Amino acid sequence: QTTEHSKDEL
Amino acid sequence: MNIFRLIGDLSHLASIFILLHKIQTTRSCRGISFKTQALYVTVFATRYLDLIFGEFVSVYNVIMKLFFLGSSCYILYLMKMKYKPTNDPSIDTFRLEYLLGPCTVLALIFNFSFTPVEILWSFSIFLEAVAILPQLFMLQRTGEAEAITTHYLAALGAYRALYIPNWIYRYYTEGSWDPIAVLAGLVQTGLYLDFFYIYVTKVLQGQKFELPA
Repeated sequence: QTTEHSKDEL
Repeated sequence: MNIFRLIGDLSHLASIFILLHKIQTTRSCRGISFKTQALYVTVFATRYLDLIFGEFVSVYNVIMKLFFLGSSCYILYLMKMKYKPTNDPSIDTFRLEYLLGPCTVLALIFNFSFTPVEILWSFSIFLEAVAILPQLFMLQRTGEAEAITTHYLAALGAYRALYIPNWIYRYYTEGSWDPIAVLAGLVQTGLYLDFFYIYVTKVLQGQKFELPA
């Protein structure tokens, strides 16, 4: 499963 | 937040302080690629649009983003205004269109949705992956670097390298991953491998950073 993880990363 | 990401972010923070320290104490930006620094401003400006258009994540997230935006602009100011005579554009010759072109195309193809903000977000991820190339190219041309410049590069490289265990950790704890960020991050870390090798075998042993002839 993939997700827009990096939106809470820098 | 996990330990890998936290140390990675702190390493990123440290890299900027090392760079500022180098410029201020030597009163010179010799050995620093203006093009790479300008690319970082572009990366932060395009990605951190989410401060305006995205959802609130955390105070930590907002403060760090503002710091990276502010400090990268300040570094450009130092290089172009305050210490301009020490900046030598004649050795900073990497062609930026080789990076901006492909990153634009990739961002138009690979994004989470075909909207300006998402395309710019993807663009920033791809551009960050290769933004260090003008700096590494400059290093290659001059064949050597001041120790402090190599510490800056090592801290910057460590930042993205630490994001890899962070993504592995998140994959196991959250059951998902972000293909755009992860693949770009792997490329980005890969670009540092050569540098890391020389940094560990030479600079950390007290020798000068010199590329083999």
